[in-house]
Amino acid sequence: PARIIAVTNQKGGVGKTTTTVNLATALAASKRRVLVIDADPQGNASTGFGLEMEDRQHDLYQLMSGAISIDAAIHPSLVKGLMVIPSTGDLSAIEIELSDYEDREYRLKAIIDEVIDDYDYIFIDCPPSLGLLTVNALSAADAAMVPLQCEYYALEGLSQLMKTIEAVRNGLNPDLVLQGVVLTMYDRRNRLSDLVANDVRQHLGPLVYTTIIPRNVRVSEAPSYGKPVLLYDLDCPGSKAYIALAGEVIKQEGQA
Amino acid sequence: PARIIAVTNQKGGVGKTTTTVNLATALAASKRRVLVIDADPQGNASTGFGLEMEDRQHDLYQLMSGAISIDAAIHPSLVKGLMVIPSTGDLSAIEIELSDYEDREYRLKAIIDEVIDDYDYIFIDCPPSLGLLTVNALSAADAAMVPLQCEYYALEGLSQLMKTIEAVRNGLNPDLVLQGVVLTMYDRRNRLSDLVANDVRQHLGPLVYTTIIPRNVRVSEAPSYGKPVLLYDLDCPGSKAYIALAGEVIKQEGQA
Ligand SMILES: Nc1ncnc2c1ncn2[C@@H]1O[C@H](COP(=O)(O)OP(=O)(O)OP(=O)(O)O)[C@@H](O)[C@H]1O
Ligand SMILES: Nc1ncnc2c1ncn2[C@@H]1O[C@H](COP(=O)(O)OP(=O)(O)OP(=O)(O)O)[C@@H](O)[C@H]1O
Ligand SMILES: [Mg+2]
Ligand SMILES: [Mg+2]
Repeated sequence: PARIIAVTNQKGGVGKTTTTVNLATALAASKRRVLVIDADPQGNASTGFGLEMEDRQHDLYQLMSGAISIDAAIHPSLVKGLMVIPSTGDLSAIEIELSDYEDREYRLKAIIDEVIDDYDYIFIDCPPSLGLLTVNALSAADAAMVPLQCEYYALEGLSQLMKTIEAVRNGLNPDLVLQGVVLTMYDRRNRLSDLVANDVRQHLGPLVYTTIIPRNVRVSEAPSYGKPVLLYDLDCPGSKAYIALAGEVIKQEGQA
Repeated sequence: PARIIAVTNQKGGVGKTTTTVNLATALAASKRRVLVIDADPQGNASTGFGLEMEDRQHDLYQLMSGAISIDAAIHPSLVKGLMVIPSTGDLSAIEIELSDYEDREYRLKAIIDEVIDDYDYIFIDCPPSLGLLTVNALSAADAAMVPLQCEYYALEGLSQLMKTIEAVRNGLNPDLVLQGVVLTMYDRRNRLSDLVANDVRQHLGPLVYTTIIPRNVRVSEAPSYGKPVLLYDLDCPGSKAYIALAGEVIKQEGQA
């Protein structure tokens, strides 16, 4: 069955979507079968894979509210071997719609279980909050992946996030582990980048990937062309970093 | 009475906290009496003003849940003429606590009304979501201020945000207007910055401030010293930009 990874951090703008889109693409390029679920009403991951609004008629909101089957919600992407369940602003209504449901935290897990054997990886891109969508993602996931921007405010939020992951492990999902922490938007001109990177490695050690994602303008240009950066500019530092990160994730496959 | 401004954008990491902290400081330096309310459970605005955890015993969570009076929640800051109502992770519990309240959207407005004559400006720093805390801020506010990062994903979220502000104006707060859109983290090396800036000015015209906040490493360093950038490095491009922005906000005072 697939390895289900929730990409999460309640701090905004730290590279959750960028990491989901580009790591998933690098894994698909390494012949893994990958599904990306866009669980953020902003729909940025769907945009990152070039899905226009008309391609999102059948989206995660309709799937979670039971209006469509999962087959209708899974869309091909321009990346061979990578499928996407897209999102639109409609998804922000799901929190209220599910509020009376008995098992509202497990709605996403029930959906994913139907296709768990069709993929090697299922990534869930989370919104910047710890609400019902993120709880659904953490309850469905085998592991949480935490992008961490090399900035001071982002460092502050890390301990809150670890507490949340621990709370989910002690309640809704006892098997939840940390897949790893990914340092993002590292800028060697900014002396804070080193401070944050060293600080995180000191606290979390081997849980932090060796690969550091550099701040690279090509990474932020790619979504405006509806492409992952690997398809937009394979030779740029951003692409190389996400390919190296995929290498580290693949190495983790062998470990229990 | 004070002008109440909610600094909001559901897109994460666009400069909401940085704009709140530094614009409020520049206005206090121009002899305005300013109160900053940290309505984000991440507590970044509280950190930006140097409030340690022990200074946050009485926070917005306790105030909104009725445990303390507003006088206990208002703390002095290192900026003369600027007070802060701080936050901690406890605030994320308020959404559930208030869910059965009759007027849960107006909780913050009821609190602010008590001190509205003590200040010239009251800023509310919002979390990156459109949940109860942001709805409370928009329901209490005279106007919304929207920081917009000069990046592609950030542009995408703008129309959703405008719809939300419109929905609040048509329901909970008929007087809500747009104070203005602030372009942030503008980087002349990144050709997207110009694309986004031109695109936004084309759509929103005079609603976009003339002042553009440049990407400036001193701005992101300042919070690690618990200071607004104006106190950390008054001569840097970031400080100059926030001072210019305060000048534009002051010019708006005369307009009805
Ligand atoms: N390595 C990088 N180099 C340059 N820009 C980057 C990099 N990673 C991300 N960005 C840009 O930074 C911004 C924030 O990244 P992204 O949207 O992926 O973060 P996020 O955590 O998903 O945000 P949100 O909290 O809103 O979901 C985007 O405009 C993105 O293009
Ligand atoms: N002009 C700037 N130049 C350089 N860095 C900046 C600038 N403005 C903000 N930053 C940095 O970018 C990051 C995001 O900014 P900030 O935290 O203010 O955004 P936010 O919208 O409040 O985020 P959130 O959505 O998590 O509340 C922070 O680390 C901040 O220090
Ligand atoms: Mg995102
Ligand atoms: Mg903030």
